[in-house]
Amino acid sequence: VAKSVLFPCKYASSGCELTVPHAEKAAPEKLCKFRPYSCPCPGPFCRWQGPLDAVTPHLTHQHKFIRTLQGDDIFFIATDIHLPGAVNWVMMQSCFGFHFLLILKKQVKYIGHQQFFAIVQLIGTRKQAESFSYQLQLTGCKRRLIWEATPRSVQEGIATAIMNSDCLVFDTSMAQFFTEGGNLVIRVTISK
Amino acid sequence: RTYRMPKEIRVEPQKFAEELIHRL
Repeated sequence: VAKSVLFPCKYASSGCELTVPHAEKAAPEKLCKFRPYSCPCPGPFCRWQGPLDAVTPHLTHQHKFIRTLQGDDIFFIATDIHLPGAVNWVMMQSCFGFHFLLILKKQVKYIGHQQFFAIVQLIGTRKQAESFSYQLQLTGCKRRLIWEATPRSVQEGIATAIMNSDCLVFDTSMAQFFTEGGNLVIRVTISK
Repeated sequence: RTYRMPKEIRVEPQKFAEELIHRL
């Protein structure tokens, strides 16, 4: 009987109208745009979950240190880059009618080896993220480091990208070529 | 066409207790 009946998506109460056979429910539910989103702010403390359109207001109101800058081409100046231990620099960039979350993360991936990871996430679905690309550029004295990719969606998170080094990765010795007065300047360009 | 310098923003570090949590 179950094989012949169509079941509603798990997130039907949030507005999803999809109905599928029981055996095929798992895949679309994973990508369902009505699935609650977790707070994308790095750090282990926030347990907030909610709909996609509530993510940006949540970040703005509950994580007040995250500031927003308008424009598709900006300079992200991470201050006090030499601070030891696990540190995050987070901001939002607003352009093309969307918000992007920019994260620079310093962490120890291997014992005694600190690395920086920089990544851009779209506060939107995976499908929406596919229509954008971003470029991160570090410029120092006669040196330039560029990373170009498609932004991740906040639906996916960044843990896998960091684990697979699928983002801009550089270590502390390389960072020093691009640091001035303790600040690291990253030019972030988003295009459609 | 005039070149407009991109806007800049200073982003302060946020130090979380991740390290402590990993050590526990």
